This record gives sequence, C-alpha cells and structure tokens, in this order.
Amino acid sequence: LATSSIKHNTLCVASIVRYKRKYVTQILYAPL
Amino acid sequence: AKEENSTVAILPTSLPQIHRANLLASGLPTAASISPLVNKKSKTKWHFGIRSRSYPLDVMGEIYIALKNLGAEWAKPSEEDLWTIRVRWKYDVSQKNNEVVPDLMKIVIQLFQIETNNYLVDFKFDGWENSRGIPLPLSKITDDEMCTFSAYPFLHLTTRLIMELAVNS
Amino acid sequence: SIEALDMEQKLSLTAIRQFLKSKTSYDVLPVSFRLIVLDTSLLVKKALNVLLQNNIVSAPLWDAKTSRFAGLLTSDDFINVIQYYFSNPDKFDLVDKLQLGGLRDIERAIGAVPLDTESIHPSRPLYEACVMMLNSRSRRIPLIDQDEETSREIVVSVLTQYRILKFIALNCRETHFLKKPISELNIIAKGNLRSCQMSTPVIDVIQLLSQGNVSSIPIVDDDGRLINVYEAVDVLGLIKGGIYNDLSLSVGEALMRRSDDFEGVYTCTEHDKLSTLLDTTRKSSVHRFFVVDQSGKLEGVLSLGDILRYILLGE
Repeated sequence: LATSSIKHNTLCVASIVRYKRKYVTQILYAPL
Repeated sequence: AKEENSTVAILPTSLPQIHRANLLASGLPTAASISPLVNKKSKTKWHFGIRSRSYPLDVMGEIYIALKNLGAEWAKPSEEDLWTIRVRWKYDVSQKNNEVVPDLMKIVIQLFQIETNNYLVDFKFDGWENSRGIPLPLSKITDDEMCTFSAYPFLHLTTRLIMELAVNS
Repeated sequence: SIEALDMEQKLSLTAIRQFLKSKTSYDVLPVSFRLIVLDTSLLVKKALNVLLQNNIVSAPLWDAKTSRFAGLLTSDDFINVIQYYFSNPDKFDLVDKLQLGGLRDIERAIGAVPLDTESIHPSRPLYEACVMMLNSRSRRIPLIDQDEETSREIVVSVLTQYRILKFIALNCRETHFLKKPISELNIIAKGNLRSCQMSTPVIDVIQLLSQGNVSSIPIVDDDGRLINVYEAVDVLGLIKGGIYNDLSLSVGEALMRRSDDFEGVYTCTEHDKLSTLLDTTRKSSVHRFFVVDQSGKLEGVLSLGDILRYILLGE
C-alpha cells in the first residue's frame, strides 16, 4: 500500500496492480 | 513530410497572457482583481505504508485497538513474530442473487524498522475467504489473465484503518 | 485527380476501421498508467481540489458501500451544481457540504439529463468502444472488468475521444491519405452556432453549455470574428475561485481564471484536411477545431466527436 500525506482532510492511498500485461496504479481519494 | 498548406493555428487572443492583457487594456475595473488559477502540479509524494516514530509496542497496540474498533479479527500472533498481524476483515456488500462472493478480506500488517526511532507500518493484501466457509471456486482462467484484481476494496479498508489510527492518535 | 483523392480517402477509412476492429480497448492503455478514483463520500469541493491538483477534468467514482463503480465525475456535474446554486442562492450550506454521491440529486433537482453510465470490457474490440463513445454524453467510456475472485467491478481506465483519435493518429499511417478538404466531408457544425460576446455574463454562457449539450461556447466580436472560447472545463476554475461571488462576472473576466498552461484555442479553415487535423491531435492536446475564414470570422466548429464519427461511419 502506498499512502500520501493527508491534505484538505482527504486521504489518498494507492497500490500498483498488474492488469494482464500492463500496470495500473490505482489511486483512491477518500474523506478523512 | 510536412503537411503542405495547413492552416491549423492557435488563436493568439485565446492565450491566457494575451487575453488578460487585452482585458486589462479595456479598463474593466474587476479584471485586475481576478488572478489566474495557479494549477500547482504539486507532485503527490508517496510513502510505503504509514510511518511512525512512536515506541514499537505502542504502535502495535494502536493498531490492535483500531482493528477492534473496526470489527476486524486477527490471528493470535506467534511468539517469534510479534510485529506481524494477520487480519481478517468482513467486507460485506449486497450481492446479486445470493451468489457466493468471498466477503472476508485478509490483510497482513507488518511493522518494519527503517532506522532508530523510525518505523513503517506496511499493509499487504492477502486474498479473500468467505464467511460461510464455502471453498472458493478454483481460478478457472489462465494465470496470465488471473490478474483481474480490484484493489479498491483493499484501498477502502486501509483508508478506514488509517482514519481510525489518525482519529485515535 | 478528384476521383483518385476520393478513392484514396475511402480506402484509408476502410483500413482505419479494419485497424479499430482488430484492436481492443486494452491495447490503447499505456504499459504503465495511473487511474485516480474518488470515493462517493468525498465532498464535491474536495474532489475539485483533487482534479485540479492532478490536472485532470474527470474521474470515476467508487461506492464503498456497494463496492461498485458509481459513474464518472465530469465538468457537467460542476455545471449542474452552479445552475442549482444560481437557482437556489439560499442553499449555500447544502452546496458547500455536498458529497459526490449527492450529485444525482442535484441533477434531478434542476431537471438535467443524467449522464450515461455505459461502460465496456477492456477486451472488446476498440471499434465497439468507439461506436459506444459516439452516443455517450460524457464523451468518455469507462473500461470495466471483474475481479476474478470476488466478481467485484474493477475500473481499469476511462477512454476518451481524444485518446482514441491520438491512438489512431499514432498507429494508422493511412491517416496521412485523408486528403479531402473538410469542407467536402459535411462534418463541420455550422448554422445556428451558439456563441457569445466577451461581455456576456458567465452564467448565461453556462446555460448555453448545458442547454446545447456542448462542451464549448465560442466568443466573437461585433464582426463575428472568433476571439476566444469558454469551455466546460473552465467551470472548474470558476468554482475553485469561489463561484458564489463570481456568477455576476462577464465571461471575459471569468476567463482571467484560466491557468497559464492553457494551450490555446485551435482554429483551422475549411481547406484543411483530416490528415493535418489528426497530425495536430498526435502532437498536441487539442480539444476541438474552430473553423474560421481568411479574416478570422467564425464559420463553424469541428469537434473530436465529429471527426471520430466520420472515421467510423462517414463516406
């Protein structure tokens, strides 16, 4: 899991996932 | 080859600097008070997991309390590895025509020491189980296509845990 | 000769369509890319910060309660919020605390046409996604797959008209042989073009965007010469700047908000060819082409959707 500093009370987490032969960095923004 | 006689162009008066100069020259009173949006491309700075400078056992205690508050369960840690928590977390969604969808997410939470007084809590997705103990259908497609994995449920649960830790601390 | 030009155009279109049928939407995806997704419980104003911070104008929504994709956030949603607030200035608090999950209620409250939530599997032929794109109001097609273990939806990516045209321009050499002038292709939107002047109130321009289901309104001077364009995505800057006191601004003043990295409005004349326009798409992030005459007078507009429609179905 990758995380970034909480800004504007918003949390941002991500994980890099292999999708078939490509790589997606799926990033989710959620309220704190 | 260069496209012959192309008349594609960028409209000069549409460039922000020129538009602004034209508007200010027209003497509009409010124009001077409107500043352009500074699209600061603040590059998101990423970290692995979450960092902590607290005492290791305190960190572990905070995590167990947060997990308990969130209704998650965990395997009893082994004596030799106090710094790893094997979590099982029920994430139930209204499923269509009661198909057997795994609803127990497994996550491994591990504390690492980066340097003196600097620790890292790492979260790792560790597969699914279903609460009715029905064995999961074996993956029927080739390994290569296996990777149709949605990270969003994992990302969602970790945000809830991080929020709980942030709020508690 | 005219016949040779015609024949070349037809053969090129056939080859490009064949190419689109031979590829999948998955093929358009870069080897490594990121996808920003917003939780539906996020506040609209926070989501705006996220879009601007990441220099994007749209993002898929994810509903944690159902663990499912919940549609796309686009500039249309922000236009709906502005129109709702303009009609209900006393509802400042509600707008300020509005969550992304509440945008559908705003849509209903102002009677806006809901955005389609059509999506397609990444492994389907790219041609299918293109045809679906033509009918999509949001001008975007989410690529959705299913998590193999849990059958939950995965938002893999979102295809846009621009990305498809750029993919064609980069991979189909036949685009160089589309040499007929666009005036002969019957694809330029002319006639009753919605336009405005620099002094037009920005709220009137936003109404024009919404009623006409268009993504830009040309700004002309007294002689009908094109001087600028107000785009739907400019609304994000308006809200970011605090729309609540800016709705009385003229569209010229509202454009003062545009950030300096705006590339400018692309123009062409009806003598230009699709080969040139697609080459421009390959090199620059163009949103559409405004067709002007020698003196700069506005004659029509050629959107990316018009170009894509011609490539798929024209001739």
